[in-house]
Amino acid sequence: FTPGNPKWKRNNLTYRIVNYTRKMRQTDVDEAIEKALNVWSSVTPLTFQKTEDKDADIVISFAYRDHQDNSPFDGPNGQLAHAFQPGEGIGGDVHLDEEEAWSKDARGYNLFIVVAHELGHSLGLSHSNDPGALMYPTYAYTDPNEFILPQDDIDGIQAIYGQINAAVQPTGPKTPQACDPNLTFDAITTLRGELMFFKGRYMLRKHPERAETELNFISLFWPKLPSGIQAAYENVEKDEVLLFKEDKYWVIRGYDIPHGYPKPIYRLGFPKTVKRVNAAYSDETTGKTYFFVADRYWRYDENKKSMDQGYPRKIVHDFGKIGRVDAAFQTDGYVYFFHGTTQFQFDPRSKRIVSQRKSISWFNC
Amino acid sequence: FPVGPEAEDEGQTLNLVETYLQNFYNLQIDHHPHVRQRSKNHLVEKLKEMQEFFGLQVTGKPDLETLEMMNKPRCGVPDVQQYM
Repeated sequence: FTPGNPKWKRNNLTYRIVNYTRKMRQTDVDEAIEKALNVWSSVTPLTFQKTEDKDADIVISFAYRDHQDNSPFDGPNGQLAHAFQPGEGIGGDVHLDEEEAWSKDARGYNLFIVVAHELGHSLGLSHSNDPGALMYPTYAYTDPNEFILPQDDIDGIQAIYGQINAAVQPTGPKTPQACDPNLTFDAITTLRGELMFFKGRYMLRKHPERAETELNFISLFWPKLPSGIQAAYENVEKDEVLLFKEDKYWVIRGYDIPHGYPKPIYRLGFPKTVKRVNAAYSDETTGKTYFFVADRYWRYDENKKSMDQGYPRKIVHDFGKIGRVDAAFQTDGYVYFFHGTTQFQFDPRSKRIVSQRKSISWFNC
Repeated sequence: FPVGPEAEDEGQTLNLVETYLQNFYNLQIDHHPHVRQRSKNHLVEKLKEMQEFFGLQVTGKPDLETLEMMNKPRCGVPDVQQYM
């Protein structure tokens, strides 16, 4: 919260857009600002009415360098924008640095994301130190079509203006904590000697030689990838990682996603009855990749580029009682299966589960 | 003598750190020589405050991770101080 707990005395607020950036179409700017206002009005009793009146509560403008508010902008990058806490005059106003590369997508800086953040200040919020929060100080791209206001921000703004008048309150994504014993994963893969644990729009990155676990947005590395990845595996020989969501898959090579992805999973040989893949791992010694779907699994030959005959087979027949597989990866000759907060270590040579542990055992908790 | 590259880097780093902490952590700088040591301590305290906020290792030194964070594009509103 902002010291002094400034807030607007009424819920129906007005806003005015003073000018526009040359970097975007005017309609795209209007749309981005409207969407940003809706981020906050959809979780509080606040309403925002556009006006041309000079004394609008929230005045939004693009400004250049020293723009007479004692906080000059610094040119491209660095400080992108700022806003003032609720109050008369400059209070509530949002200033955007005209020199930034504003956009409606992943290029440069997404106007919607930045305005939504600044409006948090206009309503009385300060910065959050939750790296997944909208009110975190540094810029992080999220596809506007996938954006959901994080729980940290919902809690903050509702503490100032209360909840909406609805039976079911909106909730938002919580930032995964590496040492949360209840942490589960959507997908896991090795990647050039590191481990990548996917969860919602996040990725926990663990390097075997480093003690701490790095938390990043998936979009930081691959802006075009969706959140909620469901399966992933590395083809070490081709230095590729394949990521799966619903009935599509992407190939990533380092930071790049080659042209033509996503592709339908049926290209790999799945029958149309399969709608999504729960987990996958690849055994680089045999060139065989294992795909887990509900209680069955397929085996794919990376060299022949086709599914092997005699599949699908029951998971329980060949891997034991590991239940439905959320995520899997292979390293140091063992396969690690994740089911909820439990992890099974499987020895493909003896075809037995050799140990069981917590899902977060890789994070030095 | 021409400033060596490392000394130049050091000057740039100090400038980046001071500017960042002034902008976002309300660092007050006093360049009078007789209060230099106190200013230096003040800067270290503010640097620790910033590292604490971002969940970095609190070293009081402008290490790589801290400088990386300072170079990230961000909002111009301070992290710790009323913004009027």
